[in-house]
Amino acid sequence: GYRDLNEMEVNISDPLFNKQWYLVNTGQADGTPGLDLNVAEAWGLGYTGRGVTIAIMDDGIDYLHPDLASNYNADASYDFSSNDPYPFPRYTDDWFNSHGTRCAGEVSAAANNNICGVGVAYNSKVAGIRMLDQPFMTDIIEASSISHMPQVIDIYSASWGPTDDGRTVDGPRELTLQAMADGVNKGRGGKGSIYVWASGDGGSYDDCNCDGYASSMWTISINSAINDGRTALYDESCSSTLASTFSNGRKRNPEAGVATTDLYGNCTLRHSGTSAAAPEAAGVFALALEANPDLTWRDMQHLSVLTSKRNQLHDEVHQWRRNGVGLEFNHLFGYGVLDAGGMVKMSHEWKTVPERFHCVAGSIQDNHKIQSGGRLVLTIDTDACQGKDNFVRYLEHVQAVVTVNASRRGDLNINMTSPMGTKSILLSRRPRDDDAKVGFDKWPFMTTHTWGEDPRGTWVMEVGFQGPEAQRGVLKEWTLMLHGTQSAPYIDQVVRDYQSKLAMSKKEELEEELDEAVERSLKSLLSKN
Amino acid sequence: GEGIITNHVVVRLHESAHDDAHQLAVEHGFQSVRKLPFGEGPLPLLPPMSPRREANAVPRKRQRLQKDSRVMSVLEQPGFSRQKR
Repeated sequence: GYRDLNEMEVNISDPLFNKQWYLVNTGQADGTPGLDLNVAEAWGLGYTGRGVTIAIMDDGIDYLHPDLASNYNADASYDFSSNDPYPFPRYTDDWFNSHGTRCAGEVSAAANNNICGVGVAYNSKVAGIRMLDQPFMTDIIEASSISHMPQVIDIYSASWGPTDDGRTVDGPRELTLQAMADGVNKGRGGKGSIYVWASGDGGSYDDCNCDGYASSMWTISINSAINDGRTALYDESCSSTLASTFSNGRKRNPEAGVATTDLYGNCTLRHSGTSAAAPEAAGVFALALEANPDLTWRDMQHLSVLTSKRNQLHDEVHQWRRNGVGLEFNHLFGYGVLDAGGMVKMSHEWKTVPERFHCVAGSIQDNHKIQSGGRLVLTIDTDACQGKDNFVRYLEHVQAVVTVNASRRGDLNINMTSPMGTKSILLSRRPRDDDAKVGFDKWPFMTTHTWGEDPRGTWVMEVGFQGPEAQRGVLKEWTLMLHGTQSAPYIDQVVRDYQSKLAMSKKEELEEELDEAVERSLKSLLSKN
Repeated sequence: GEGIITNHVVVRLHESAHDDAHQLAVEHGFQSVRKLPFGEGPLPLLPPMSPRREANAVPRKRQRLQKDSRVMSVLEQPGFSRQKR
């Protein structure tokens, strides 16, 4: 279904543009032609991010950079590391504070000015929030950053988090949680701030469900592929990842890196690490917001699920699978690579999704032993609060709030299977995590893999140990939280492409609604007779 | 779990004292005060410009703030680490 690259005239003259394979992949550095963010189609339709502001929460931005200055939104910028309105990076001789400037270039570097490359949303505005460059992080700095000017800033991009050492379990504290909740409820005039998070650099030793920012329902967690569709060596994997973009990550070839702006007016070909994933995604979301400024934070997640593509992404460890309503996902890539063209087309005619409801589907509170060599299997039967005001019929996010302790936390492995048969890996083995004291205390393991499913029925959780030595543990709590809509979210959407996931999902919903209507009328007939 | 002492201080003021926030900050040796756009009251007091020396003075300042009748509560702000990706 891909269009020929030559069909898309992309008249961009910036010197590094041909090296930005994540924008238009013509096979640079042994890459796979066509494996990119498909921005050419979005730009061709006239969407370049006009009127949208993206904040880079990081170590600052070189707002004097000639490729960033014209798109810099000074009024929406602030420096919480030094408490002033000038988030210019602090100089170090190893350019340690180039991170934010590189991320900014991926979103908003200006086009056709003969400097460096171009941003995904090259006519958007970029704000700098300097908040990483102080001796220690505190809750108030994070909360202040995440709640900075929520009526002006549309998208917050974060390429940082708890230490990715494969032994940390950490997330937002009290004020930051309040700030996020306030942002998604009141930001952007009530449509909700869009938080984009790079899922982590811990590689196969870590699990991004242990990162409370990335695994939050309120953030869109983005992973990264390299230019030929393989995983980056530093990629973590987890069930809360929603979609993917690109970064370097496996090849020595400098051209396989991410080209962007660098400190003091320079350019770089080597922006490495999964940090590029978030700003690239933020740029795609900015294009979607230009196509439809009324999109809510939930609309953006629905659009990501529906328009992301498997394309030629390949994960050697986890298979691509389909969930109960036919949506294809992968444990590392989520629903696939973002497709800017597909997203802006669908955004343009998108009708905001119905109201969201929350249902505590069930809870197991007594202690259950976990032994090596066996698996603890628990089930929760639920009607998803049917018959009550908060009935959840079509899933968005699902959380398993779990309290568990073990003699070696890293050897724990938790899976959960939905009534429609979709198995999510909530926690993978983390061989470096030797914690035997703290465990997980009411930790909200989140999965996006059951998106769109009917949650009524039996949910199965399996807990076991993987590792060379015998371990023991106790699971003290499993509470199942369902989040989603009561009415079908896609039934009223306009379908243009009958091969699309939207078309498939809408057809599925129509059939389901018809079946249930027939069932209801039969029941009422029988009860009358 | 690191819980390192920092010179960041957050206070919740009594309703009646909200207008005195800046005055209170200056009296207690802070640069100014910043209102957060969420919640009802957490008002972070901004430290003066020399964070390292200030870090030892913070416990003493915190105690004085807790005794101030305009202050409802003082929220601890322990430091923890975050990593660029």
